[in-house]
Amino acid sequence: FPVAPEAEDEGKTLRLVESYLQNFYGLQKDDHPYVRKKGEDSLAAKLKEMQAFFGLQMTGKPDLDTLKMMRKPRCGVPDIGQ
Amino acid sequence: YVFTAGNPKWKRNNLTYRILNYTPKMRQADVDEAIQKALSVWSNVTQLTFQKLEDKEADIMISFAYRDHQDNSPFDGPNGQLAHAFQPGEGIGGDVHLDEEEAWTKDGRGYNLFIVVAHELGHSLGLSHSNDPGALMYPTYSYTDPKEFLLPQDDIDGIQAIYGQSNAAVQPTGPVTPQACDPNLTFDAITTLRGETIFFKGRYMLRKHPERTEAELNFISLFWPKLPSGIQAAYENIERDEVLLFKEDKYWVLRGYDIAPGYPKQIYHLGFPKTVKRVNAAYSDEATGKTYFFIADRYWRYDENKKSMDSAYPRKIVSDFGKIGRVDAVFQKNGYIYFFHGTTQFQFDPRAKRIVRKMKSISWFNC
Repeated sequence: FPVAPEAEDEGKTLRLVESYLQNFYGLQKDDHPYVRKKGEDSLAAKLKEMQAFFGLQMTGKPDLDTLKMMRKPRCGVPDIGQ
Repeated sequence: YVFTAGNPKWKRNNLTYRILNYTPKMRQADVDEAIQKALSVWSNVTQLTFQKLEDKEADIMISFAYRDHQDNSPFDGPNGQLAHAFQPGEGIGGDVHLDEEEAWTKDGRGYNLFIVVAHELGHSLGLSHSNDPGALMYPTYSYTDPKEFLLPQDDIDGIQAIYGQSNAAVQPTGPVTPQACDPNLTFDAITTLRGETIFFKGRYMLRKHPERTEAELNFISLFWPKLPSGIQAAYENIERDEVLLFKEDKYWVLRGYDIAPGYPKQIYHLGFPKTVKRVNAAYSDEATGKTYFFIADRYWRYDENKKSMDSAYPRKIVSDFGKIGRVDAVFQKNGYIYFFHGTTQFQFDPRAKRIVRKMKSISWFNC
């Protein structure tokens, strides 16, 4: 079946979030995307790290303000670590 | 500010740089000038010097690169990642790579090469990203007119912590990012704008929406790249859905969110005498169509319908508004007039013709 637009959007958003956190916050590229991580979801933890850096609400979720920040043009150097 | 992990730094102050290639989107001379100006941003506040090399290996090699350029950090096409740089060290250390697919310019269009290179050189010298939204080393791009650019204090503190101060007799200082709840915060100008309230300070504006508890800090240039920083007075003409912004003897008109064509104009266009060099503050009374301009210890009244100054003005501020001193900023809201003088704010009731309350200037930010 054709992917419903909102599901497609969701997929696009997830890819944006993952590549942003991989590029700038050291999120490990996930070789086994369907294997649940131990402890708190590392994606949510990395999201909180990014939200803390930019002074956003630390929801651990890709809310509007977080996505708005992720879409801003920026420097390619990571914000955390090198 | 943040040092790069491991605190890498150059062991000497006299560094070399080389421009390996050029972008076809700018004149070569403009690229040279942007890069030279970006280097001086850092040499002006330290004892670092940068010598340009034409053909040998330099400490800082600056190049425009495309997508995967063999450094394990491929670029991503237009927008997104604009550039990156490497921390001090041998070989690729210190080098700056600029994404060739970006719209590089020497002004406010696309991405200003000077601003981006100045940021990347911060990395080349050992700085990481700062979380001060006003800092040059903040990760996201924001335009500042190169002619008006001043290295923010956060960046000065960071680079001097690595390489020491400059030789100058008086140490250079830079703009400090306003904090909404800083009790010492004062304002250059304030205006309403379609139900919101905009507080101007230096190159920043604090945007307060009645339904949001937090004020949003932005660069003025984010909304209006053609407006200068240091706006001195501003007022909204609600009926015409316009905001007038003043700096020195000029004013701009915002129609909605856009600068109206044909501005800036000289303030004498409004009827001021040539003895007036600038406006300190202004507000417009929606009910009467009268606009009040405050200059030093006097004020003028302008009729928005007749589009001319009322006669029998200027008058002394103290005669009609009481002891509020020099007016830094003023705006009208819910029938009251709010005068700002330094860190003090006076709420004036135009019906009772008197000050009804005195508050801190930051009372609007729910501190």
